[in-house]
Amino acid sequence: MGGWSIAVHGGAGVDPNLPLQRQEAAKQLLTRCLNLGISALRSSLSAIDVVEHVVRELETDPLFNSGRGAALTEKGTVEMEASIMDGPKRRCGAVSGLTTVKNPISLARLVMDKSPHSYLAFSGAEEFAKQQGVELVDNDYFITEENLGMLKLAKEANTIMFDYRIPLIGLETCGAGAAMESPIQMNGLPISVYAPE
Amino acid sequence: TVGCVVVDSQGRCAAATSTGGLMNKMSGRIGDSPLIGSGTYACDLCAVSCTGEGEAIIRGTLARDVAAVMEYKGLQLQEAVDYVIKHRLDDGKAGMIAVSNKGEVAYGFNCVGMFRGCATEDGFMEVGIWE
Repeated sequence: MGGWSIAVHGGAGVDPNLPLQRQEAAKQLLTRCLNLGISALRSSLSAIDVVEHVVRELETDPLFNSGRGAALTEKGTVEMEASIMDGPKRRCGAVSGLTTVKNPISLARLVMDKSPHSYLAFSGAEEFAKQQGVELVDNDYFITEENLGMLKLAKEANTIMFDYRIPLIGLETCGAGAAMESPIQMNGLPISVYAPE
Repeated sequence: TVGCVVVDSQGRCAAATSTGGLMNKMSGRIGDSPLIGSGTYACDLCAVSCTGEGEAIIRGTLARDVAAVMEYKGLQLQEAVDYVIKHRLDDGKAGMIAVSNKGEVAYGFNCVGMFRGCATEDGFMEVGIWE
């Protein structure tokens, strides 16, 4: 039996021109979350408790696309989703379409532990959140100035984009301009509109 | 999208993934992150969390496939991650992190960069973005 190990991620598909200070901020957040998980593992918390604990931290920090700092819908609102799974008995919980739950991953955990189901979505999930007494906030809490700017760029380029932390200039490299280059389709859209996350 | 995978000192694996989805997405759109077996999976053998083009991850049942090739093809964790990234995504772009019940940690991605960090009990620790 090996010892414990942990891995975290903040999204795949990074703009090659991401400013250095953004890269540094991302590395600091990843390091902070790793250390949070490591001290929990050293205190013998179970794997399922550690993953929930670490993802809560990532949701609370606005840097990555989840919780506060989540990507915006075409209407400029936030709809979040999450899932959690415990290996030993393959128990799992998932939620979608959340607009007021501060930490979606903890509601997914409650779906796993406190409901007879494995997945709740939209109004049903919000109802369950109220019953379970989890922390609720206004949808505005999740919306950041930066993401409002990103949404504006995405609309101007008429693209659906992953959470692409790009500087305010240079969208054409991954927006409509890139669409002409690649004929490959994904679900009926040019592959390049799906700018990697 | 953010994610965390852990194997504790008793060999129990767990995975968690959370996201806001796509910028400018249609309201009501569901991606891979909440779908067990696509964006998130954990069993006795391993735990996996994925990120990237949700539609490609869903079609490839990416997270479950890592466990499946370990189980049925006898691949080790990093081999399984590399195999699935290479053979299950078609033209999609994605990344993933994974741990095994033997205390191994692995990650892989076929796009430009992935924000990730990993650590093991014997002192290894790495935080990276690019290759």
